[in-house]
Amino acid sequence: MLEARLEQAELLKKVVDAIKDLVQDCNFDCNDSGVALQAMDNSHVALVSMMLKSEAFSPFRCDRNIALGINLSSLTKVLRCAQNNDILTVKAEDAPDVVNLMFESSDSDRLSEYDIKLMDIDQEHLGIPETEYAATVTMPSPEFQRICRDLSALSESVSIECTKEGVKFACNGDIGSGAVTLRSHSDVENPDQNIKIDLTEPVALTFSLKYLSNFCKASGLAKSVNICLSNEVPLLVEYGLAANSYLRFYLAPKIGD
Amino acid sequence: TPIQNDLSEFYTMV
Repeated sequence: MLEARLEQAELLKKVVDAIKDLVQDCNFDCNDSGVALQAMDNSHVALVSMMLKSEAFSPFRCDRNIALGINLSSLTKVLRCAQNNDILTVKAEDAPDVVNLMFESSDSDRLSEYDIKLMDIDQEHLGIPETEYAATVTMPSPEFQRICRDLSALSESVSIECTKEGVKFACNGDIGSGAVTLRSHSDVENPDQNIKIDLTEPVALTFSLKYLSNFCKASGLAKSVNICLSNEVPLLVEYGLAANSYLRFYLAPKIGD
Repeated sequence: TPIQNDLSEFYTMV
């Protein structure tokens, strides 16, 4: 059986909020290392990969592999019943029909319990190799969100160009064009504001801003975001979570003009 | 207009 307790329901609420507009029905794959999720959007252009390691829970118990097929809009309805600071316990039997979510208030005696019916989801799973990216940009997540929002007003797509000079987000639209260039920046007082560019070779790729803006819904989960690029491979946008856990988004590049 | 690629062109199904 599965029994996993999170100190704060907020983590799962934010994760589900960040991915529910991209993917609808997902398997939460549970085993003794934690809870993982991989799902592609309907158009097979973007992929969500989440890993919540067992260390993120206390306690965590999962005796055998269990796939919890859950509709994210149903999960959202139930998670709305939890306060951010509630303790969240997820329970399921070995061959479950339902998953049980229990919310306990940390400062009162309220205890809420909900069951969500599970679905059989036959999900395609992609093998994503460990990749050495040509460029990795680490920047404040709100800054990335703002750039995507600002450029979305002008265009549907953005080119991201990394050189030793910095990273340039540029777009071209009907009303005109725009570009934001960031250089490496180190702020000792506010390390959250740091911008780091690791570059082994220059990269230039074009992506849909609609998808990037969607990924930015995860901005509340981490103060900084890693944007990993290599020519002619999908972009990786990674939000690091506590206990070596993560929420990653992959996006296929646009090719041809 | 650039064409958005399918992810399965880059990664194989497992």
